[in-house]
Amino acid sequence: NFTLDNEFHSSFIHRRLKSQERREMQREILSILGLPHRPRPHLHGKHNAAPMFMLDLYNAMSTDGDEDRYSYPYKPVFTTQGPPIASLQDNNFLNDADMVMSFVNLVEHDKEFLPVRRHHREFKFDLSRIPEGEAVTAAEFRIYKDFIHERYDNETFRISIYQVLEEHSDRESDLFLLDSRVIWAAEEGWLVFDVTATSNHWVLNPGRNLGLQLALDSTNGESISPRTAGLVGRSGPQNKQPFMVAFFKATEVHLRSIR
Amino acid sequence: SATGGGKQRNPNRSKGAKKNSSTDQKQACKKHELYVSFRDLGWQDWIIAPEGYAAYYCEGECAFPLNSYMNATNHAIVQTLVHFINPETVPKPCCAPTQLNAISVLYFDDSSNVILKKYRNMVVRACGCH
Repeated sequence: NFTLDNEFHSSFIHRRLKSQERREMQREILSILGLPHRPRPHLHGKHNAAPMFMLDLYNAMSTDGDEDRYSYPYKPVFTTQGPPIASLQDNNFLNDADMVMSFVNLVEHDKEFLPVRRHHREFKFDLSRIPEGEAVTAAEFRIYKDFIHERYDNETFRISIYQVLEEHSDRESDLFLLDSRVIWAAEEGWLVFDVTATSNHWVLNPGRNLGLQLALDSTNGESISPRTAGLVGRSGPQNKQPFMVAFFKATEVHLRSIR
Repeated sequence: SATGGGKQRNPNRSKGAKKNSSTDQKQACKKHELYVSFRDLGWQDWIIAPEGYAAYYCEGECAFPLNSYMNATNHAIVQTLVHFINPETVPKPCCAPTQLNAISVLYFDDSSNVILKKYRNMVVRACGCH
């Protein structure tokens, strides 16, 4: 129940509206929201991790009278899967943001390149629909790592995230390393990577958005399949799907255009 | 002194507002309940939260004497006095929001990306005479 005020929960449309009146009313409200038309989202992605993460952020916000700024104590929201999705750092990002947007992963390929035998996974996010006048203040790529029972007890992996600079049909893509860290093989939970600079680059240069690449290596340098390492992909649970989230701040005042 | 002929000014009452008083007595300028329902617009397939929000509205008289709780500007006080002295020259001040709050809306776009955005000046926090 996300109703802000249950006391007034009754129909506010007290008379039957004509079709034209209803369209005009909806157009007026959509113009306030800054939307050119009524969105028609796909139904299948509604229970993915991204909406749940965003709901965590929404629920963490204070809805008291003083809303000249995002101001709220962070209240972790525990999902049925356990640890909260949104973090304290996300709370700090939210304090400075006017808008937060999560992005659906458009593609996912587990690839293996021979003869080097390098496993990796690719991701793509469409940042071309960012409203004008919004600048990225922070962005994260999030992927869930499940607990794996066998083979890798007490071992560690090095997980690396790359920005794809250029693709080639006959060889590996040109990559730029964004982040790299060591994780326990037995680790479970959300892995969060800072992709702020990359996101800014993609917003300003949409044609250069060739996606991200993720790769894992064992301690002895052997390439590890993301699936084997427990990284959840498209075939995994909906509420653990990888996604990207970006925090924005308005750089200009939004004025309604003349109708 | 004020100049200009007086014009009949009819209050422009908004339709569809849920009022909490059915009397004809003129009430002082104050905040009234108004709930805007996204659900009633049939938008629950793309707006995740909220289902609606309490927007409130301002209505009431701004007549002499303006009490301190009416949040009147100095100009409104002066205008009230002029109207009281000569009603046909200037109208009474308007009862309007003096402070507004923002709301946050969580919604899907066409690509099923999720947006959380703050929209300013959506909720009346206080009414006053202007």
